[in-house]
Formats: sequence, C-alpha cells, structure tokens
Amino acid sequence: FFNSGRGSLLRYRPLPVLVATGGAYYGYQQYKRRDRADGAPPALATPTQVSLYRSFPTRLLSRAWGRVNGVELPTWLRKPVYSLYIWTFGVNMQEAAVEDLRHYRNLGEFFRRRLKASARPLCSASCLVSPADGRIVHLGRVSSSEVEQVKGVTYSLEDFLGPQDGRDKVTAALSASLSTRAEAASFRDGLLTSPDNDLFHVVVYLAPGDYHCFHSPADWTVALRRHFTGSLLSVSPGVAGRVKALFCLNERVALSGRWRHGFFSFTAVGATNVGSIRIYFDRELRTNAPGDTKGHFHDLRYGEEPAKGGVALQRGEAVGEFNLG
Amino acid sequence: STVVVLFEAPKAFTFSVQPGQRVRVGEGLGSL
Repeated sequence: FFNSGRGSLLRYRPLPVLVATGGAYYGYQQYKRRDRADGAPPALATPTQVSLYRSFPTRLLSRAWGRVNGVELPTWLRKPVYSLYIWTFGVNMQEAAVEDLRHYRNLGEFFRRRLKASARPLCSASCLVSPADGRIVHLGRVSSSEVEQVKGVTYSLEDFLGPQDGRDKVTAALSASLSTRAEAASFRDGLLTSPDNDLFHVVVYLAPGDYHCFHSPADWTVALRRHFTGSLLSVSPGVAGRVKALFCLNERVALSGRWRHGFFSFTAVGATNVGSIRIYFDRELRTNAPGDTKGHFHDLRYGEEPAKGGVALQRGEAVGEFNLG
Repeated sequence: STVVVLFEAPKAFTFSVQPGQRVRVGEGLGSL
C-alpha cells in the first residue's frame, strides 16, 4: 500500500492526523476551561434552535423507548444487561429492596426498583426534606414572577404553574385579600397567603442511575393536580442551562395545595427517556399518552371531592414515580 | 427527570444545602 504510486493521496500520515485531532481536543478543553473560569452561564439556545429541538418527535421516541424497556428479558440475559446499566450509571444495588437482578423482568421494572426501608432515614430536624435522590440544580428565594431553573436561566412562574384560578379555593381565597390590598399584585404575590412570608423553590435533577420514586417533601395537603402536556426534552443540567423555560415546555404534573406556612407545590417534570409520571393516589392520571396535544393542561381538584378535604401527605411518604417511556 | 418544589414559608426560612450538592430522599433541605 505504501509503495503503490497511485496510493499517495491515501497514504497514512500519522503525524498530521495526530496534530489535527490533538489540536482539536486541546482547543475543546481550553474552551471548556474558559467557560468554567468565567463562571458565566452557557449561551442560551436561540428560539430557532429550541423550535428545531421541539420539532423532534420526543414523545414518540419516549414511548418507543418505554415499549422496548417493557419487553420481558429471558432470565439468563437479565444479569448482564442490568449489570451494564449498573456499571454505566453507578447504581448502588446494596440499598435496593431486591438485590437479585434476575427478579426484575425488564429494564423498566429495574428502573423503578424500591429501596430497603432503612435506606433513606428521615431528617427529624427539617420541616422540608428532599423528595428525591439527585443533585440540587438550583434553589433559593423567588423574588419575582420569574424563577431561575439554573443560574441565569429563568422561567415564568405563571407558565410553570398555570393560571392562578386553578388553585384550590382555600388558597385562592386566602391570597385574594392580599392581592386586593396590593392592588398591583404579581403572580408571585398572589400565591402568598401572608405578607410576612416569601416564596422559595428547589430543583432536584435525577440522573439515570438514581432511585426514581419521589416522596413528599413535607406534611401538606394536595388540593389540585394539574397535568401539563408538552414536549419531552432532556432535562439534564447541560440542556436546562441552554433552553430557557425548559420546565415550562416539558410534560409535567404539578400538585399544589397548602402546608402550615401557606402555599405549597410539588412538580414532577418528565424527560425524553423518562416520559411517564405516576402518582400513587391518582389513578386517573395518564401521562405521555398518544394523542395528547402539547401545551394544554388538565385539572383534577381533590379538594372539591366532598368526602375529602384534599389528599393529606406526610413528610417522606412515597408519592409517585417516574417510568421509562 | 426533575422535581421542583415551590413553597411559601416565613422569611426566616433557610436552606441547608447548596446547588450542585447530591441529596437523597428524606435528607433535610432547610428549616426555620
């Protein structure tokens, strides 16, 4: 090959290849380092880029992914497949209620595995506990009707929760007097039941290897379930840092009600691989269903059922889970 | 997937965790 005259163009030249690839890699590392050194948030995707991303059939892909992962695996194949998943995403199987990998019929079942009862002790000193395993993406005080999903990237509180009149009557009535007094009350102010209070938020990202059930973060009463149909874009911190209002675009289930300090809400936001959200006390809820139109929401008011004053949840109680597809 | 908790609390409420920190179910996030 090297000695053939006509093969001169095809001749393998390791030095230029090494210089080119090495240079490109070095440049990429420098670019990443500069981004980190600046501390500045990454550039936001343009509306065109977001539209293009949203045009991908993420819901269809998600459901197909769910179907694939719902296929029962033969017993002999379970251990190697789940072991690969465990190795890739760093799953700690020692805390799983069932450690025997052959027990899980498919990856979907493995994904929503339960934990041992002693695996997650409840902090007794805090009135608010983590509802899920994961990483804190953002937290803090909400000082306006725009909330930060990650540093420097915001979304509208009203778009995220939907119109105010969708809240339960008690919360709405409590806040109505405040809104009247304030005259020009913002959406945020309308949620507050006391001028001595503030609005706070915390965002937790669940990675693929994390336990994917979620629990109640406090003692509270759920009055309203609002299911927003939407896209199923990735919610990884990298994407959340580039797509403005990502949490308002994706399919999500928002539970809202009240706790001892006033308004309280918990929202589970779906993603491409994890498109379905299940709430244990809500059998009517169907997420990532074919035929749903993006951008709508459906309400179920638990507080209006005569036999119930809403659904009372205790701190740490299992509330629901994310499912593949 | 992501979960978002949005709540009203007295102004004295303080978080006991930081952005970027790993948390687990039941771990304290903040108190009064």
